[in-house]
Amino acid sequence: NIMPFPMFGPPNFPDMFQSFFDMIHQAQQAMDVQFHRPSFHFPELSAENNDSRSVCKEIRHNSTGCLKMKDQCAKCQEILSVDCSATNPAQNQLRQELNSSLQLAEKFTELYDELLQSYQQNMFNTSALLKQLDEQFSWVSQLANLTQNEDQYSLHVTTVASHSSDSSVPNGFTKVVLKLFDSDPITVTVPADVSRNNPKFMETVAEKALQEYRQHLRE
Amino acid sequence: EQEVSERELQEMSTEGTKYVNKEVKNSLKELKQIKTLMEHKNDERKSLLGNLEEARKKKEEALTDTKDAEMKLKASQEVCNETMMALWEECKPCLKQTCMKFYARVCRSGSGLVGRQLEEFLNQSSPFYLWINGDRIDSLLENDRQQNHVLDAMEDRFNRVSSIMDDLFQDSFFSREPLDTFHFSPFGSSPRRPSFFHSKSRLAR
Repeated sequence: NIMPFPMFGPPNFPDMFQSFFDMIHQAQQAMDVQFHRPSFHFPELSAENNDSRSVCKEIRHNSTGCLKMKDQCAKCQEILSVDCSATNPAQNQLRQELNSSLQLAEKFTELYDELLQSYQQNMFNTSALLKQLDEQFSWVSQLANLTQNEDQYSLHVTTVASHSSDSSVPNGFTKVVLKLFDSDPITVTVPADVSRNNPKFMETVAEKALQEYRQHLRE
Repeated sequence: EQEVSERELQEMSTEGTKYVNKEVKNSLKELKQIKTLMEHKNDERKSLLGNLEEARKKKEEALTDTKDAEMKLKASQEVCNETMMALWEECKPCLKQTCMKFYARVCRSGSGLVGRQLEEFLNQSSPFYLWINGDRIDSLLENDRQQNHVLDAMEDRFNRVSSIMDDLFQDSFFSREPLDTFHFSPFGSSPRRPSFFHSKSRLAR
């Protein structure tokens, strides 16, 4: 009898697992609220990868989006190529410094954006692991919540019937009513090809009962 | 009338119990595997945070240099002013026309209001802003603000999750190694491993 897991020593099943279910769900909520809202998107960096939506938004917001179209106007282009070094040599030097630091800032902003996307992907992956944790383990935790007392059986057969003792049971089938820990009674019907003398009989019953229980939890 | 004897029911319960216990054990193994995967994800996250911090520093440095150069340029922006103003008077109508054409074609909503707003914006703007790429600088500053907000939001979420997972993996049997069958050490004395998501300092705190 592996309960209660002698390798982990004496604490009983409920104490170990009861809180898991809530904790896993709390963690899922904490993780997922942020990412599944539509507003969670990344800032677009420069005109070329700005999609139209964000340019429209910028134009509506404060018209600066229009300045991104200066490349399409010759006279605006000429402003960009005005050379003031004749009257003020320092101006051009300064402007070159500004442009190189501006390009550097844009480069690191782009890198930062990529890292943020990787970070978000990491969060999504962690969120997926939490979901897996929930699917793999919540049923154990829920069963622990059902356990009122330390019974030596985690599966307790209460009734076995066949067509001869219960006409509602189809011919050749076996109906087994059982409890998992202190769950509500679960009824399992085993087809004729797995008779009660078959060594696999109780494994089939237990497998069906667990499937039924986990299905019920998911619903 | 009972189809099987009490003894048979007990035998069946024992058989069924073995199967359920095996399934519970399998779930525990799965749980441990997921825990390991989450630890790897968390290590990955920490290294990403380090890279983000490095990129942030370089970005902030370049932004500071940009703003310094902009300030110095603004200090003597009257230079070339006439040339620029003359060009600006011809640049504005083209800019307005190009922008409104784009807006009507792509954005489809309310171009009247946007047109008046743009007119006002262009009349208040100076060609100097264009000359120093003021629009690109403002875009970067806006991006910078948004990126900080995005990371803060993600970090906040993750910290909540990690404290819950710490509890889940710390205070239950995960913090104990499976005991070998000969020696039984009471759970309380098992050495507490560093907490799940944070370095030891978290335990100190």
